[in-house]
Amino acid sequence: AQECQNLEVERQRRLERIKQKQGQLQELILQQIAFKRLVQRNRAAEQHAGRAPPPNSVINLPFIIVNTSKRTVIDCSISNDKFEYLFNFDNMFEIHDDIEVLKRMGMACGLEAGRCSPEDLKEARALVPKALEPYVTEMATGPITNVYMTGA
Amino acid sequence: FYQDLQKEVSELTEAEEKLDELITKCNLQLKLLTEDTQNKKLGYVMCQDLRRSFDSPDQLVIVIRAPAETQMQVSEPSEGYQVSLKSTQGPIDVFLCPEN
Amino acid sequence: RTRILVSIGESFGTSDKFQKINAMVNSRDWSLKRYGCFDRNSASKPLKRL
Repeated sequence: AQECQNLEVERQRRLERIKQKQGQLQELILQQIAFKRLVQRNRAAEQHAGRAPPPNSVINLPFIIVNTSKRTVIDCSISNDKFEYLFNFDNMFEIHDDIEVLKRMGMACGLEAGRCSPEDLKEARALVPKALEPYVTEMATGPITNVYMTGA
Repeated sequence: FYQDLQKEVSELTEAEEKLDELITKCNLQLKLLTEDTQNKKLGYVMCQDLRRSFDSPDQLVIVIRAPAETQMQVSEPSEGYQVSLKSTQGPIDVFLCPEN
Repeated sequence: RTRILVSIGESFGTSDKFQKINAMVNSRDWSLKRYGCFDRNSASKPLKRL
């Protein structure tokens, strides 16, 4: 009975770790697809325009954004060498990283929300290595809950 | 019951090892992808992309581009919130995303 | 005082890096002198959800 109990504890622990790692894998797949589609979009736009966009109209990755209401008063102090900044906000704000912005731009084909059209799914599957294709298919309708032991 | 448990735990071990292998590969692929020179040049968003990420026009969007390992600390002083940025590897760029 | 420290400057970190900060900042009752009792309806609207 004791050995069964120990195994049961081990089983629970493994299940939790697998669930956490499935979430980690899902995020990595989203990031890979979103970044590849962003690069594809920009390459096609530059080819179409025949030139790169003006430098002051683009924001290169990596970046983070802070968004807040326009009525927020923000006190900002900056060191001379721009190595240190101090902001004081008097209103609420949100901070997001670049990958979150890419998801909101639709670069992850809606996989982050488990809402991906068949056409987008086809495109997303083509952007990842074979071993990840079954995970992308699963993500099209919800979070990853399986582990595929073979590419199939 | 014990043998069933043993079998299940061994399958779970295999599954976890498979996930570890895939995560390692994905991290490597992403690193190679983002470090590729061409991709570095093409890895950008336009200001209007940011604008479109927020549906309400009354949003102020501050963009922060910082060198690796820059520390951001958000603390709750007596009033409002304080956000401090400290870089050790180069200057930090902070600018407002233009309206149009 | 609550204090959260994150490292920035790299792309594609963990996706929930800023969730704790956003939760902390937006859970606070912003009844500041400046706005009297800050009207939550006029607070910054939630971001567009896909």
